[in-house]
Amino acid sequence: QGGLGDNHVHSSFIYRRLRNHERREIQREILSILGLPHRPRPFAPGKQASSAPLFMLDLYNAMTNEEDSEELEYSLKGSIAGDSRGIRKGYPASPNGYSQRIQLSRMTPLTTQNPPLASLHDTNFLSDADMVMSFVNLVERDKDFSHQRRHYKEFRFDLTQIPRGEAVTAAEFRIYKDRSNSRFGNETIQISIYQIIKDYPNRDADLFLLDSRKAQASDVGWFVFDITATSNHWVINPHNNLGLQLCAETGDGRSINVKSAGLIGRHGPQSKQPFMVAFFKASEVLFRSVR
Amino acid sequence: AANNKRKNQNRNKSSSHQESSRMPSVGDYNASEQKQACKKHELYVSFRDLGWQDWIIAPEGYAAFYCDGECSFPLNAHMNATNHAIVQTLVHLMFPDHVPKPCCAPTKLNAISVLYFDDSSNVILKKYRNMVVRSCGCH
Repeated sequence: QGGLGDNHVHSSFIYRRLRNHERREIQREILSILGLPHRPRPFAPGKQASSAPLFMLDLYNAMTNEEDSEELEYSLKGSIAGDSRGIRKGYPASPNGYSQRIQLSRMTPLTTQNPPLASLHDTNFLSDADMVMSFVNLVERDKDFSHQRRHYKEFRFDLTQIPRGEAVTAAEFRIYKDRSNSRFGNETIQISIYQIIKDYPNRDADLFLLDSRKAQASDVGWFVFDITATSNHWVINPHNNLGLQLCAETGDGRSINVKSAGLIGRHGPQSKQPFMVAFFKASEVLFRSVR
Repeated sequence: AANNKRKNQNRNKSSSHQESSRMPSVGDYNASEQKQACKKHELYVSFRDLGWQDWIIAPEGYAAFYCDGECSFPLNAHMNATNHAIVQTLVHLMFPDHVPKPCCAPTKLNAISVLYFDDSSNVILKKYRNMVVRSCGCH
């Protein structure tokens, strides 16, 4: 059946080193299935500059569990009807183990040291999505202070590499908040994310408010901002992609330094660095040509 | 007794002579080609073995099937898919252990997911839910 997933492997599969011509042929076949012209060469692991791989691995596990629970359903029905495949060891017994696992994660307190977990909001998009992509922040130099003495942080993501025919069904910007600076006590802080409409060399950029969140200074955890509409706009008009600006203000509208508000930027630990993630849906059915 | 013996010898000689001159037919399939018959093999492909573990994050590998050997009645200029399916089915009924069934119907594969880095270190999670393999030939 040619499944791509180590949890489809039965003990009867032979583990042996591939011969050279087999290796080349299988590499060619995998690249054709993934739609890639050549094997990618990502940055060195240390330079990942985001915690996206951890988040995406979490989504991958959730997705694989979903596939298995579909298979499980099949095998449960199958085994009732006398199919020999039976129930897989070590997986949640209930066919909806996936949501069960997510429920568990919802119960974890916000002050968690775990890697970012998929929220229920992601779950719906995940089960519909054919592809999920996380994007590395391209801004190298942090500009913390605007001309009109407003604190902000900039983020930019390259969405031009999205495969043709994929439509954005949901997109999020995720940033981790640690405890704010003690001088804010337990004040309410408003965190806002803007789309940069137009940039100027010697004055503040034109901004469009996308989303904003209220947080207590003592709150710790991931903040998720919905940037679906903006992402779709950028995919259709890449030249309008000037990035995002993140600002933090106190309750009385005073702009404060994003770092002192507790928001982790590119220099924080890898498991807490900000990233963008987008969910995609494709329409065509993929036929593999006969070799 | 001598006559009977000579008669038997004649009969043997004529039958073997007869055999070598007849064209090989469906019934004779299991003669010389048995050791070359196409067989379906199972193989675990490890991405580490492919040297790709630096950009494929998960899974570690996947289960693959491949065929080795000659089809009993391969598709070629003289054998189209329909004839192949008919002949292969007949011979499979006669030698189920040696000749596999024809496999021309589309086969839907299990859903698979792959997590990997692209050239810019973006992470891509791709899910293949409705992959269909259409093949004709032994498997």
